[in-house]
Amino acid sequence: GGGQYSLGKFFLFG
Amino acid sequence: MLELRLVQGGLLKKVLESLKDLVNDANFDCSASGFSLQAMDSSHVALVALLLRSEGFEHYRCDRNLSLGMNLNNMAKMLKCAANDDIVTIKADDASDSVTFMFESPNQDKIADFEMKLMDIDSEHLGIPEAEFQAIVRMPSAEFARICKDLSTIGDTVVISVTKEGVKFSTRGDIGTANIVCRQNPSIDKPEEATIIEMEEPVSLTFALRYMNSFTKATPLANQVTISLSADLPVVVEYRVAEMGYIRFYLAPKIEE
Repeated sequence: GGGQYSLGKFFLFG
Repeated sequence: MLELRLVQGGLLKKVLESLKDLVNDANFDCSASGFSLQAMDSSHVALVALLLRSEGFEHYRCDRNLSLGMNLNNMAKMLKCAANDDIVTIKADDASDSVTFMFESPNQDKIADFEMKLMDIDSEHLGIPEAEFQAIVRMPSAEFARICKDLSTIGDTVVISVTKEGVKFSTRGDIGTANIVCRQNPSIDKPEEATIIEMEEPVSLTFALRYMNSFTKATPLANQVTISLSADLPVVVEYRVAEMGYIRFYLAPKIEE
């Protein structure tokens, strides 16, 4: 259960 | 012109085995400082960062920065043809659309070269900020792999909780629940068997076991694994690559229900 965060929430795409 | 000669060619074989199931295609970046890679899995949930410092190679020539786009499955297939104790040399010309892997047996009686086509890969590079972690767990890599494998037979996710009592790995599934606690164990005599917990604050995060199990493919690289945790940040699972660098896996947490 529960959703999944993606990395883009934490890291900046450069 | 790029020419990298690695006496411990078996390390490169192990690195590829640990990457190829997580990432399909990736750019290897070569610069004067080393051979590196940063790539995400296709769902943008996990990221791998590899660094092999130039000093770790017996010979390291990189005239200008080069980015070599490779299919990691194909690269792994070629490196599988090298023996574990072979010396591996990676060669590429600046304008070339291929890379050559040369394998030399330790006594030089067998020399093989495999040429692989390069690919153009649009990669999204992520800026990873330096983070202070609330808890850092260092433990035997084989133990961590065993825990992830065992828990994935029961549930899909693992809750990793660090307190001053130790580190707890928990899961729940249709058939029931499981909790495994590893206590601090300095293991002075056998440092490779130590479990060391550095904790600023208790922390508890939930992660998908499927990715954790994929990261543990790197277990043959290092006796110890380091798991760095902070609330609402991706976990960092790090394996050292001999004295020359590291492979770091980042995994975004699950959203708490």
